[in-house]
Amino acid sequence: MNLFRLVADLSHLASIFILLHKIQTTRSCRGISIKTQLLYVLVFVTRYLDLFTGDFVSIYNSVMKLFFIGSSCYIIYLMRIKYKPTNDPSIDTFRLEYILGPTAVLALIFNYKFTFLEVLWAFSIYLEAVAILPQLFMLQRTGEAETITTHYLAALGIYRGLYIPNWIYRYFTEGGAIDPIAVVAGIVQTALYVDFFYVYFTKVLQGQKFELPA
Amino acid sequence: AEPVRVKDEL
Repeated sequence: MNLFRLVADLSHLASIFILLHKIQTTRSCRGISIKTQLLYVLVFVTRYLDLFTGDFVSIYNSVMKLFFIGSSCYIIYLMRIKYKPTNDPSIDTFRLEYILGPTAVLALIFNYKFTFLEVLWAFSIYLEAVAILPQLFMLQRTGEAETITTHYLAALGIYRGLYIPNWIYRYFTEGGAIDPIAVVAGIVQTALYVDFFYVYFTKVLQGQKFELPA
Repeated sequence: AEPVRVKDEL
C-alpha cells in the first residue's frame, strides 16, 4: 500500500458517502444515472468473487470489497424502491448494450488466464472504465448538475486519477511490476473525466453552478 | 517489465 492508493481508496469511499448523503438529504436521486449505479454493482460483484475463493489479501482489502458490494446494492435499493418517484428514466437513455457487449468481448479476448474468475475479473476492469458513461451522458443531456452531484463525480475522478501515480510508484518500487489490463483501462477511465474536471474547476470550485455551455 | 495481475488492488 502506498499513499496514492490509500488516498485514492479513501476518495472512492468518500464518493459513495457523498452520493448517499445527496440522496438521503434531498430525498431524491434526481440527476443520478441508475444505469451507471447498476453497472457498479456488476463491477463489484464480478471483481470481488475472490472473496469466496480463499485468496485473502488483508482485512482492509476484504472490508473494502464487502463495503463496495453492499453500498452499491443499497444505492440501487434507494433509487429503485425508496425514492423511485424521483428517478426519471426518460433522461437516463444511454444504451447499456453499447457498454456490456464490447466489454464482454474484450474480457474474452484480453485476460490473464482463460478461466471463469479471470475473465470476469477482466470484464469488471473494462466495465468499470466505462461505467460512468451513462452518468456523463445524462449530465451532457441536461447540461447542468446539482453541486453535490458534481462533488460525487469529482471524488470518483480523483480516485481513478490517483491510481495512475500508484502504478508508476509500484513499477519503480516492485521491480518493474506492471498490470497492463488495469493500467490501460485505468488510463481510459481517468481520461473520461477530463471534460468534467475542466468545468468542475472553472465553475463549481469558483462558487458557480455546474452548467455546460449551450 | 513483466505483466502481472496485481491482486491486492481494489
